[in-house]
Amino acid sequence: PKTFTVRIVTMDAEMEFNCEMKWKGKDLFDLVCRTLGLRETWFFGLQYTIKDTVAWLKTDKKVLDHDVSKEEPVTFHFLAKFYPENAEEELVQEITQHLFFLQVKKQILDEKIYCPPEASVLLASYAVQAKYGDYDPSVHKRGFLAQEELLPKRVRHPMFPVWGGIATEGPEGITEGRGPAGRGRKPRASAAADGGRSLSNPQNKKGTELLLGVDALGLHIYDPENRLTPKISFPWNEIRNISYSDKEFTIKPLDKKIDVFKFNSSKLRVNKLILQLCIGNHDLFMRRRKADSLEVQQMKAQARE
Amino acid sequence: WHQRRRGNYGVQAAWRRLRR
Repeated sequence: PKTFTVRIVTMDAEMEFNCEMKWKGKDLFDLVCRTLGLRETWFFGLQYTIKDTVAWLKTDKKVLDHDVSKEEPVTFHFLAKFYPENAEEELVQEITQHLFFLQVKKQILDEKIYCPPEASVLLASYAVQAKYGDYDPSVHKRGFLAQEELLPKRVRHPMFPVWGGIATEGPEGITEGRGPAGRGRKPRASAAADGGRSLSNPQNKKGTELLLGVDALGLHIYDPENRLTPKISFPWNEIRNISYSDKEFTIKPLDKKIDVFKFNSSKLRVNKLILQLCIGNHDLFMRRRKADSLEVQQMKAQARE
Repeated sequence: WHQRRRGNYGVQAAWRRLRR
């Protein structure tokens, strides 16, 4: 059969595949997951960029029917698309934790997700411990972290005594069996940072700029000045319906006494993305409230061993 | 023409489908 070349970029690897012309998104996605040895596939997706907006490969649509550049190799980024409610409980396998760790770390360093300075320093110290093990003064000499990128630019301000912070954080807070050491340590980054919210910037009717966040628990509206505490939150079980028409996006609360919330996005494409993220996040929200599948039960048992 | 300009997701309806 006729094929085309696809390049897949993960957080720490690049690979190429020959993809059949007729393959759907799911065929390619499954092949990538098998190659990585990843079983907790439901958090992930294949991302591409179109006109400065990210989009995700649809499982039931042919790869080549997507609005991707047809120049070979066709490139996709393999990334976490949905974040867990509770990273420690839900990210079972080491490979899943590893991919989340790398992705969230990068997003914090690139300031794509906001992480307060104190939390950044704490997370940096965990990252160092994950990579180098427990602090040992005979091995870890002064300056051994100089080449590492560990903190967002904003935090690396000369006036901010970060290195002192890490140095004391190292031997004090991070010894085996204390604090966050051990399993489940890495993915905490997502919980401590922005909770895995995908932020986009819709505008309301008056033209005031707002930020919309979609996460594991619902939809949140933020003032751009404060990305940590939402102005308004719509938990999944308090929403009746979500819809868009062109650039207008509508959230209908279950309680009829609460106003319908409307805003305008910059592009129709953004509304499509938001609705997709809503459906996927809500689907996972519902699944978490049902018994674990046999596959997940088995993985958890293995991880405990 | 092909591009759909509307989208809709019934959050409560999805819940009901699941519980059935």
